[in-house]
Amino acid sequence: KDLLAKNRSLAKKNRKRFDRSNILTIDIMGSIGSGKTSLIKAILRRLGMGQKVAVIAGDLTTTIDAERIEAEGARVIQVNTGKECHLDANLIRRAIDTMKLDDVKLLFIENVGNLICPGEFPLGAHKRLVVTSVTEGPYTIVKHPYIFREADVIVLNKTDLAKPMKVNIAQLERDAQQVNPGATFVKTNAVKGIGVQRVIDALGLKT
Amino acid sequence: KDLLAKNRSLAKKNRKRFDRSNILTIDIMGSIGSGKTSLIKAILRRLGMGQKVAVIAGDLTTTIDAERIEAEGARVIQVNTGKECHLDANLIRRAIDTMKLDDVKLLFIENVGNLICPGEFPLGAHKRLVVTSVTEGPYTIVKHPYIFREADVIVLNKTDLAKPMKVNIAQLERDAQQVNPGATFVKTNAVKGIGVQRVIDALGLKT
Ligand SMILES: Nc1nc2c(ncn2[C@@H]2O[C@H](COP(=O)(O)OP(=O)(O)OP(=O)(O)O)[C@@H](O)[C@H]2O)c(=O)[nH]1
Ligand SMILES: Nc1nc2c(ncn2[C@@H]2O[C@H](COP(=O)(O)OP(=O)(O)OP(=O)(O)O)[C@@H](O)[C@H]2O)c(=O)[nH]1
Ligand SMILES: [Mg+2]
Ligand SMILES: [Mg+2]
Repeated sequence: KDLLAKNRSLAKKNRKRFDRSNILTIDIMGSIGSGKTSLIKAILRRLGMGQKVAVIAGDLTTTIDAERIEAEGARVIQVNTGKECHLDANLIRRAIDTMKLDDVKLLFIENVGNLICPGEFPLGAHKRLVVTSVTEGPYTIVKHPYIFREADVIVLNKTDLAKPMKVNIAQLERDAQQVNPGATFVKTNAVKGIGVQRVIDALGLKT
Repeated sequence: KDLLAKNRSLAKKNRKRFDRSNILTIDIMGSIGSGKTSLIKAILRRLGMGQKVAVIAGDLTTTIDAERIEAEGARVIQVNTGKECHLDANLIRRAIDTMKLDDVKLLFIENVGNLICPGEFPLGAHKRLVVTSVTEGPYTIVKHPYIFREADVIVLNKTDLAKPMKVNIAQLERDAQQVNPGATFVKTNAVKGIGVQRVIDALGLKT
């Protein structure tokens, strides 16, 4: 559709800006409450890069995630999408226009919690990560192949809850491998920081 | 937008058909993996109405949910939406055109797992229910006010996992009350059948 093409062209422009300013940009997607914010917080804690990292937090409404991420010392801006089920390249362009990005080397974009819409709207990031959690059950990956195929890194979070959920983690890993053999698959407990170094390595972030 | 208006008009037509055939229709919405299918199965088991109940299962792809629901003895049809993040009134119209609905008194529609898009696309149901689960964390309701405002019944599922998730159930109940004071709030464990009778009562289903 025309809207998708227009977004892709704006995404390419965003990417050129990031490249010119030497800012590595990561699009963090995933289901509602899968652990995107917790993962970003855990990554920031490990990187200890303070204000050299910027974060754009996307949600329909509220500033909850921006406030939680700000506590880790990064520059943060909250973007509210209203009723849109995804961030888009235009919102990102407007967000970075308002941010002071000198000395920033790394930009995380936390996309809206949704396993469908964000896959269709690239933002101009260098890497795309999708987080799903064990608590969504065993079928999440096979039911949403399109977004998982966009991922460079697939994170299966909340591994601590596999037992009460009776979910087979090995099967979910096979599903990820089948849907997107090129992606790196990492298991995490974002609250405890387990698996976070492996996510950092998979994203190619220098520590 | 024009698409939304067209959908609302088709939804009204669906509703007229359901009313003429005396079929009570319930739209079951909720986040990915929140427990929609498990809740429908638990309700079917309690109602014991066999083929007098029909279910339309909506997903981007796969027939997984239709197969799981079929095991409970209801008539089931799977609708795949492709890349659409919601069912719409037209898909429902086409689905019921293919189903044999004589003797059917009750129709459940399991919407696509998503807390944004389905709220905007009524299907012609008599009642709308939204399921969210404790494992999505504490902010889900306040972050997605629009869909929760569409609900006649709000279900908070997976209450058994409140402790490992460190989620305050009472606060989520207050959030639901604040966002939509008119909705009935029910706490469930859909796998164990806990709270399911209360959902049946809240929906006004005769047992
Ligand atoms: N048990 C457990 N809980 C987790 C884990 N990761 C995150 N959580 C909890 O899950 C809930 C949701 O985490 P968030 O980080 O807010 O998830 P999110 O993907 O950012 O959510 P949205 O932005 O609202 O879509 C919170 O209560 C977290 O504390 C984990 O690995 N294990
Ligand atoms: N511990 C626990 N697990 C549950 C509960 N309800 C559902 N589950 C599990 O949660 C997972 C997802 O349940 P489903 O019923 O498939 O959820 P859904 O909303 O239909 O999922 P989608 O249709 O894929 O969006 C499955 O592994 C269920 O067994 C509950 O109350 N407690
Ligand atoms: Mg978040
Ligand atoms: Mg389901």
